[in-house]
Amino acid sequence: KEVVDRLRYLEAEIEDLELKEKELDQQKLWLQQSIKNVMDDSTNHQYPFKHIKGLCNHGVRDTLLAIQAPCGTQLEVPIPEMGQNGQKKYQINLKSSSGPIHVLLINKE
Amino acid sequence: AQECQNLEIEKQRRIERIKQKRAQLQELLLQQIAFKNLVQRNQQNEQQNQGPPALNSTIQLPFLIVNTSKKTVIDCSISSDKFEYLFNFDNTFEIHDDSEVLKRMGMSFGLEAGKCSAEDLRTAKSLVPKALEGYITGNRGQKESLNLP
Amino acid sequence: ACLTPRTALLYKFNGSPSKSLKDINNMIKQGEQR
Repeated sequence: KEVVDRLRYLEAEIEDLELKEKELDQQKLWLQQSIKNVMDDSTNHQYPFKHIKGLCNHGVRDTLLAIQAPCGTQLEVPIPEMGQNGQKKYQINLKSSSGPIHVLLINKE
Repeated sequence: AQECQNLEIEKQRRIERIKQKRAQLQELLLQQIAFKNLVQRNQQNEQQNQGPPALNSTIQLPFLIVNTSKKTVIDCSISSDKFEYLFNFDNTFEIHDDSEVLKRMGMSFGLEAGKCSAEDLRTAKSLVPKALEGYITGNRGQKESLNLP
Repeated sequence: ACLTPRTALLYKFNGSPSKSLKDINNMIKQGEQR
């Protein structure tokens, strides 16, 4: 009897989990559509550049490259390997299929 | 008993999947809030400045930020149509996406870190679809479920 | 285990989660330590 009760209980739990998962899938679709609507509002989704420079003022004393590319652009980073001169080489490949890629050097004297 | 064991395994798999989907939903919620907040702020800026910002003072979304040491030598090859770039760095770098940059600039009101004033919480709630407001200010169950502190 | 050794990590603009970038940053960091 105990095993049968356990079985019934598990079946009910799995049914609940299935409903929960479906609800999350639906909510994710709503949100993705909502974000797409915001992004499609092309007049206003640019990001004020000065704030990226603001990142520099946040003690980020680095060189910053801003890469602006069409949705779907692929970025590929190979596993770092040793170059001929014994120095490690770090690489970034960018490939777009729907529009040009723009790269901005943000804070280099 | 065998059937019970199979269902236990199935139950764990589903719980794991739901956990991942909640994390994704939280990420999307924060993204939505940050983007909408950005759009509202851009509109306010344009009203104050009576017009759009100077062309070279903004960057279109989506974008990525690569940061590396000032000493790093960067070698860059670009295809003539600008559809392909190859960068070689002689030092390490880090890459962050616009969502990360927007968060660091406080565009998602610090929700991801649980440092959000009541005022900002109200604003954040107004930026998400009605059906999802519960995750921002609703009952504890929903908030906890997205582990939004 | 994947048949061919993985030689690179990929990220798609507006298509991959931020986690993919965290994985890339970790790989670069580990590459440095190695």
